[in-house]
Amino acid sequence: SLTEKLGSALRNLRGVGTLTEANMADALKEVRTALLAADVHFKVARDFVERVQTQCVGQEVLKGVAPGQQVVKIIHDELVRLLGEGETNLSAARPLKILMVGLHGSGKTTSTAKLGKLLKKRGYRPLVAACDIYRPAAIDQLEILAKQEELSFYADRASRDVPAIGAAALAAASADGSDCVIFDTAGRLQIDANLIEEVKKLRAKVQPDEVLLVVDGALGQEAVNVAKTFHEALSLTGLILTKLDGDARGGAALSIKSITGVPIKFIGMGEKTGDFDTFYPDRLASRILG
Amino acid sequence: IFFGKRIDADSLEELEEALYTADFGVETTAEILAEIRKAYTADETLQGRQAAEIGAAVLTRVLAGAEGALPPPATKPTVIAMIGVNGSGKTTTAAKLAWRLKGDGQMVTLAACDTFRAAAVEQLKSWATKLDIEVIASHPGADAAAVAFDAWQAAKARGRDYLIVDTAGRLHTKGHLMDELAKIRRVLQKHDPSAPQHRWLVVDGSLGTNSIEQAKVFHESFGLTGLVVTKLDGTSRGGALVGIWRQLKIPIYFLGLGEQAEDLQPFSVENYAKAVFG
Ligand SMILES: Nc1nc2c(ncn2[C@@H]2O[C@H](COP(=O)(O)OP(=O)(O)OP(=O)(O)O)[C@@H](O)[C@H]2O)c(=O)[nH]1
Ligand SMILES: Nc1nc2c(ncn2[C@@H]2O[C@H](COP(=O)(O)OP(=O)(O)OP(=O)(O)O)[C@@H](O)[C@H]2O)c(=O)[nH]1
Ligand SMILES: [Mg+2]
Ligand SMILES: [Mg+2]
Repeated sequence: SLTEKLGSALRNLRGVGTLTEANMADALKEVRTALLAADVHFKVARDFVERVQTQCVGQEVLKGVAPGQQVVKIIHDELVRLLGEGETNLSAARPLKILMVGLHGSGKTTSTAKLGKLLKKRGYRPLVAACDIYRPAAIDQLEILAKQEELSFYADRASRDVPAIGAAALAAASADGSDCVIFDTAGRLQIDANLIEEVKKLRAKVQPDEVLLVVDGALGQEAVNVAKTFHEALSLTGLILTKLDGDARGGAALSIKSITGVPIKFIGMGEKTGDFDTFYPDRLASRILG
Repeated sequence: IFFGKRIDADSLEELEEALYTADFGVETTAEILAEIRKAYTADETLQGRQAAEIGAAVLTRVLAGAEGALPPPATKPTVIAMIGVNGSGKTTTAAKLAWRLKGDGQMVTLAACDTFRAAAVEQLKSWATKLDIEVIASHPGADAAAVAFDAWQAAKARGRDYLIVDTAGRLHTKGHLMDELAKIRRVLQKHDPSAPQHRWLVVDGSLGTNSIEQAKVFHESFGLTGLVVTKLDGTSRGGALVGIWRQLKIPIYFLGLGEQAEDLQPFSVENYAKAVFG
């Protein structure tokens, strides 16, 4: 574990003076390695370690506490602070409009149904809108999930105009008394100019209160470029981290949070629509540190 | 005196960053850097070259033998099973592969063995209709192994060359889902001890080093004979495939480079090395 590795790197410091750049060098290398092994972005790991160094240097080595544990606590607290920053609640707007975006296969459609289920529990009357007109049976997938969760559903299988489908979904929602609309969209690469343009037009058309980037918890180093581009195009309001029921460490979340500042709002921890929860920074911090 | 030049610190830093940002991960990055240091000292043809050229040359050597190539079907039907974690691209890859084999003049059947996820069968059926390829499916909630067997029987009776089995996404951390895979294999083996002849892990190329862990666990439980890395039309470079190759020696057959039927390319070590360091 990282605590053990740091303990070994700092074993000469027991109850002796202060933490310095020199006597922390090996320990900080271990922290950087732990973050990189957790798929934290190369530059984010470096910047985080520098920040930790600044916090640690000059601190008294506490008596009765193993130096390794002392440093891990500083790191853990800094991670929790970083990960938990920002508005982690959903907009209080009513009707509430939420746009789900992200790379292929990240869990958007499933998370749309999960979020609908969660908001229904909170007293909303959600409608889920099928705005993925490309993937074979994407509309069927959302329709089945909507039926399963007893959520209102809107789709137009004949339309090739995504912003128009979005507008029509809003009209359908106001017609049937739904006070929350969640728009599921197609997977898209951040470098696909046409599809980025499409989702920008959809955003402009439906004016969502939340734009949530759905990210696979195991996403690698490109998490930064992906999130940056989506953020610049759409002004993201939150992140959903999925598939955390696996054993990926989830470093992409730290990378995205530190570079874009977009708050993490929800996590997906399973394939069932109930496997969804609001985000707790201390759990993710422990997971990233391994 | 004749030990050759040492590669300089700046070049090594440059290479280290290139490897990390390509998702090679801690272990593999350290190993490749060690290989680069060794090779640079011993090989005069590398000395004085740009860091990128050295990296590509060494990576090419590291990946020697990693290109998988499908031999002509020895048994009829030769079964190719697509397995992997949720959302990696199995269903799309199954369709792409079926399309490619059909284009080669092979008789192909698809088996819709994801009986769990919403509209999984519809998704594969939609592909099958579009590509005019036969698909065998059952009802949602049916036993995946039973569907695999029905599809195998049908493919055998009709003299098909290939049966491509699409399976449900499953995280490698879920023992009961890994057991389901083992059951699919046992059921097929009862009727053909060699089936599925090809057991391919489909890995999302945008993921980090967790793909290496995925491969280890799937290999332990199912025995992998091949790898497909998808979504490399994005900006990720899929570096986990190098770790998978080094640790498990599983050949890489194809790369997924898009969402259409033709977006499946045979894996080329040379092109990949260039993509990582280019
Ligand atoms: N284990 C697990 N699986 C998940 C989770 N969220 C989604 N999935 C699964 O991941 C796969 C992909 O989910 P989808 O909802 O289809 O992903 P998507 O982003 O809509 O995919 P595209 O529309 O093709 O871009 C499915 O098999 C889901 O059941 C999660 O939190 N845990
Ligand atoms: N850009 C790109 N998208 C891909 C590629 N391969 C698959 N996809 C997309 O990734 C998403 C998921 O693909 P699927 O084939 O449904 O993945 P899967 O592994 O069968 O998913 P589950 O069955 O839910 O586990 C879809 O939107 C596909 O179009 C690829 O090579 N490039
Ligand atoms: Mg979807
Ligand atoms: Mg599938």
